Amino acid sequence: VYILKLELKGFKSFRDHTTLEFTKGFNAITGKNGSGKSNILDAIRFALGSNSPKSLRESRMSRLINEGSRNKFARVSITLSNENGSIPVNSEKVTITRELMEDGTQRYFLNGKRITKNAIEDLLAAASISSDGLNIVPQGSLNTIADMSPSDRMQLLQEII
Amino acid sequence: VYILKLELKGFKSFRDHTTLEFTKGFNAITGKNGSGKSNILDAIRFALGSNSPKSLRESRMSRLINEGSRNKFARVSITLSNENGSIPVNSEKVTITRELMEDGTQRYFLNGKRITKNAIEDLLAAASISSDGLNIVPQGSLNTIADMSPSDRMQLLQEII
Amino acid sequence: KKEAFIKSFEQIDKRLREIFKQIVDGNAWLELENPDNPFDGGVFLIGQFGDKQPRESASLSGGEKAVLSVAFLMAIQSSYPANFYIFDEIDANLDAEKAEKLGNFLKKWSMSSQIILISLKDTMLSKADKVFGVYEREGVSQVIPLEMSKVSNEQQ
Amino acid sequence: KKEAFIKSFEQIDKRLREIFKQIVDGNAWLELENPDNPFDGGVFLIGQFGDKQPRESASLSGGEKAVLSVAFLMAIQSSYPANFYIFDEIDANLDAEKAEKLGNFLKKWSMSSQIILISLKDTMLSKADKVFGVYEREGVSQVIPLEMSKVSNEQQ
Ligand SMILES: Nc1ncnc2c1ncn2[C@@H]1O[C@H](COP(=O)(O)OP(=O)(O)OP(=O)(O)O)[C@@H](O)[C@H]1O
Ligand SMILES: Nc1ncnc2c1ncn2[C@@H]1O[C@H](COP(=O)(O)OP(=O)(O)OP(=O)(O)O)[C@@H](O)[C@H]1O
Ligand SMILES: [Mg+2]
Ligand SMILES: [Mg+2]
Repeated sequence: VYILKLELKGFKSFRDHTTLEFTKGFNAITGKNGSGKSNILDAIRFALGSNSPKSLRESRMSRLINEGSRNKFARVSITLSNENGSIPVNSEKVTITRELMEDGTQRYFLNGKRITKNAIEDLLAAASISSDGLNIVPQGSLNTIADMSPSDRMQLLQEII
Repeated sequence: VYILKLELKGFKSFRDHTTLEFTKGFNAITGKNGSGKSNILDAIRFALGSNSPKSLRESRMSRLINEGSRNKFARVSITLSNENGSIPVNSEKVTITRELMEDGTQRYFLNGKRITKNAIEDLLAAASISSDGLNIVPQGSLNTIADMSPSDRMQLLQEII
Repeated sequence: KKEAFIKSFEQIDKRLREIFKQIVDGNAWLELENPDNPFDGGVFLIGQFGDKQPRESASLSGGEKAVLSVAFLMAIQSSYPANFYIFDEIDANLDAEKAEKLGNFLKKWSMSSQIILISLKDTMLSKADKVFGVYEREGVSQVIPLEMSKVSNEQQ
Repeated sequence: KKEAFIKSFEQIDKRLREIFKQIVDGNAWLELENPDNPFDGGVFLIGQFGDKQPRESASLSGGEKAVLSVAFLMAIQSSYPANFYIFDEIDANLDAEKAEKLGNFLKKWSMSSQIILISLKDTMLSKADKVFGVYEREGVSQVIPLEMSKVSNEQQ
C-alpha cells in the first residue's frame, strides 16, 4: 500500500482544490517558510482519521477549515494503492474522503460512497495504517524521540511489541 | 561588557587547552555535527556559574570532565571586558576561572586569585550577567519558547518584570 | 510475556544496527537497563559515531541525535518496513555531509517503501524521484510539480 | 503591582514591534488575555507575516515561529539590549530567504551588542566579523579561526 494521490480543498491554507500525485518511490516537498508544507502532512493525517486537533497543530477541529474563504468546509481525499489487497476492499485503488463542516459535523466516503468513521478505522487497521503511526514524523518531533528517558523508551517498545 | 576570550581544558570534548578570542561584534562558530560547537556554549555557561547539569546537557557535573584523558579535571576561563566598570572589580578585564575536579570539588578564581562561588555570583549579578539568562539560546530551545502557552508566557514575563 | 518481549527486542536491535550502518560510519544499538527483569528498567539507545566513544542518545550532539532517532524510528515500525514514511524536515540539524548520507540512505530505502520528505535542502531534494513546490500567495497555498534544476534556482 | 506590570509590558510590546519589523516584512505584538486583570489571564504572542492574517504563535509554521521567538526573546531581555547574545542554530528551520534576513538583522544588532552565533549555514557565516571552525579528531575538539572564503569549501 502506498499513497497515490492527495486532494485538498478548504483545509488550512489550501483554500482552492489542490491535487498532489505521488510516485511510489522518493517524493520531496519543498517551499518557503509558511508556504503550507506541514499542512500537507496534517491533511494526510486528517484523511487517515486523526481526531486529535493537537496532532493537527490546532486547538480545535473547526480551525482546520480555511479561514477567510467563502466555502465553510474542509475536504481531504487520499487515494491508496491496494494492488496487494491488504486493505479489505475489492478494488485496486482505495479513496478515502473526509469532510468537516463548520458546525462540526463530519462525513466519510470510501470510493465515493458514504461510510462510517469506525468502518474506515477498521479497514485501515487491517492494513496496519494509522494516522499517528511512527512512520509519520512531524516537524520537530525528532528531538522528543532523541531525548526520551530510558523508561519512556521501554514504555514505547511495550506498546509496539 | 562583552566576552573577550574563552579558554577550555578538559571540558567535555575539549581535552587539550583551547582558546577562542572573540570580537566585540558578530562572531560565528561552525563545524560538522558532533564537532563540539554546543560544548562551547556549555563552557560559557559553566564559567558563568551554572550549577545545573541538565542545562549543561549532562546527567551529573562529573560528566563534564573530558572522558578518556589522563588529566582528571575540567577548567574553563572566561575573560570579560569591563571598560564601563559594570562589574564591580577594579580592572578593565575580568577573568573568571572555574575548575571541577574528579572528586567533585570546585574552585573559582577572579583574575587569578581564589574566590568563593557566591562572590562570583554577586559580581556577575551586579552587571546583569547570568549563566541562564534569556540572552543565551541553546540548541532546540526556540521550539519551547514558541510553543509556550499564554499562561506560561505570563509567568515568564512576571519573572522578568 | 518476557520471552515474547525479548525476542521482539532483539529483532528491533538487529534492525537498528543494520539501518544505522547504512546511514553513517558508526554503530548503534539498544541495551536493557535490567536484562534479568526487563520491565523493571528502561531501554538505552546508544550511538557511536566515527571513531568516537559510544554514548547514550541524550548526551550526543543535536545532529547526531537526529540521525540516531531516524534509525530508531525506522527500526521500531510495527509492520516492517512500513507501507510509507512521511518525514517533515528531519534534516534540519544535519550538516552538509550527514544530510548527503541521509539522502542517499532514503533513496535506497525508497526502493521498497514510499517516502514523502519535506525538506528545505537541495542535497535532499536532488535525490527525489519527484519534487513538489509549495507556494503561498495572499495566504493561499498552491502546489506545482518542480523540475530539480528549477529547484536550485528557487531556493536561492 | 498591576501598574508596574502594565508599564513594563507595554515597553516589551513596543520593543517586539520594532525588532520584528527589522527582521521580516510583517508585524508582531503581545496581547493580554484579560486586560482588566492581567494576572488572571495569559499573554498572547501574535505574528503577521507578509500579507497573511495575524496568528498566535502556536499556529504559525515552524520557520515563522523561530523568527517570532527570536524577536520575542530579544524584546524581553531584563537589561535591554543584553551585554552579549549566544545563539545555537536558531536558523535551523529557516528557508534561504529568512536566514538571509535574520543574518542581516543580527549584523546590524551586533553594532551595539556582541553576538556569538553557532550556525551551519553559509548565509549566516558570511555576515560575521570573525568565524571559528570547530573540528573533531578521535573524539577531541579543536578550534581554528576561519577565513570566510575557506568556510564555503569546508561546508561542501
Ligand atoms: N485554517 C487556516 N486557514 C488559513 N491558513 C491557515 C490555517 N491554518 C494554518 N494556516 C496557515 O498555514 C501557513 C503554513 O503553515 P505550514 O506549517 O504548513 O508551513 P510550512 O510550509 O511547513 O513552513 P515551515 O518551513 O516554516 O515549517 C501558516 O502560516 C498559517 O498561517
Ligand atoms: N565529557 C566528555 N568527554 C568527551 N567527549 C564528550 C564529553 N561530553 C560530550 N562529548 C562529546 O562532544 C561531542 C560534541 O558535542 P556538541 O553537542 O558540542 O556537538 P555540535 O558541534 O554542537 O554538533 P551539532 O551540529 O550536531 O549540534 C559529542 O559527540 C559527545 O560525544
Ligand atoms: Mg513546516
Ligand atoms: Mg550543537
